[in-house]
Amino acid sequence: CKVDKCSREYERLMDERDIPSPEPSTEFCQVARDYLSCLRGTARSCRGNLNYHSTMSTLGRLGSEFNCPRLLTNITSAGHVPLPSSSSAPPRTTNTPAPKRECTYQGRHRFKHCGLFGD
Amino acid sequence: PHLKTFKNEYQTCRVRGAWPLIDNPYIGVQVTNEPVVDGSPATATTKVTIIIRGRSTPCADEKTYEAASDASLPATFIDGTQRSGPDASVVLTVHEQQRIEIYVRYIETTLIVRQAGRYLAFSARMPEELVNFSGGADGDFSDSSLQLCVRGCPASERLDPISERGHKLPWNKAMERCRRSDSNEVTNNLTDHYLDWCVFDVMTTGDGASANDFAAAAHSAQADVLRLDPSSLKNKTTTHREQNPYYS
Repeated sequence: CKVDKCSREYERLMDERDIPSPEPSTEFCQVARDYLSCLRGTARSCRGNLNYHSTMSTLGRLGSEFNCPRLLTNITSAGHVPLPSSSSAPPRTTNTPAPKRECTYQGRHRFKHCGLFGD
Repeated sequence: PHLKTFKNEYQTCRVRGAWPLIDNPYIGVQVTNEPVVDGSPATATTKVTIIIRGRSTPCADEKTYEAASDASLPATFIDGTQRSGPDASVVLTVHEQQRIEIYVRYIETTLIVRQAGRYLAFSARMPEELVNFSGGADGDFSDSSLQLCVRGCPASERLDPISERGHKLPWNKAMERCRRSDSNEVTNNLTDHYLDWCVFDVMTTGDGASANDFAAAAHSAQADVLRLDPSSLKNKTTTHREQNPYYS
């Protein structure tokens, strides 16, 4: 179980970004997300480790308390805001004004499909 | 039901009861599956619930769509509307009473719910980076391990198509039914997993009305893939029953 390795990396990042303690900021939420990701990577071997479970639960509570999902909403897995690109939005009639840019998807147009049917 | 995941994994699952298909900060999709026949592990989808999570964006209010297999597809979200957000960022459209589509512009996502015979079918196309940005309404701060579209069915919920199906119709009859294209079916030829799945379903249920329903469902599902993810189809057709994984 490598929970201590993840904790050391968390402390290093907090020092590096000059965040003294958990706070409701994008920077902290990013560090917390990385911490969670590291912990999940070691989940199998940490199944019986109480420290692992209490750390996971504390991080989940802080994420919720600080509204981290909202703060991180516009951040992609690559860690940056999606770049503008040409849109493939549905065709509009000529007298319809263009939709607001903020409500048009600006990320990469590479898609995935999922389907469920039948018996 | 038969599942094609975002990673192009093809599975047949039992997943009885309510299961999340997609659960991220932008949308949540949940299906309910019920047994097709008493005593059989096979289930089919009887309810689909879609939540557009407006709180993560100024582009839409939260919207919920619910479809059940024992009624016709609703033409609106549960609040009676078909649109939401500035410049209609979310639009619900109805097609031939048997298909509804929800287009969410700010995440460039298309969701399709179909009524296929007595059951429901679902299809989704969304940007790769949002698929990977999973983790439910709480972002990465909740457990995302159950999203069927992202993780597939848990191993314990997968059906072995050979040992766990019944056998009411021989392979060649089922193949004949699945290759026959009725005028009301939306694609001409079933191929790839959709042909295999059709044969599986028709062999299981026999050549009655439900066989027609399942064949129609396979055609509809393939039609959605042709439109939303055509490169995933390899145009494979099973020409010899010895090559069919369900023949043994």
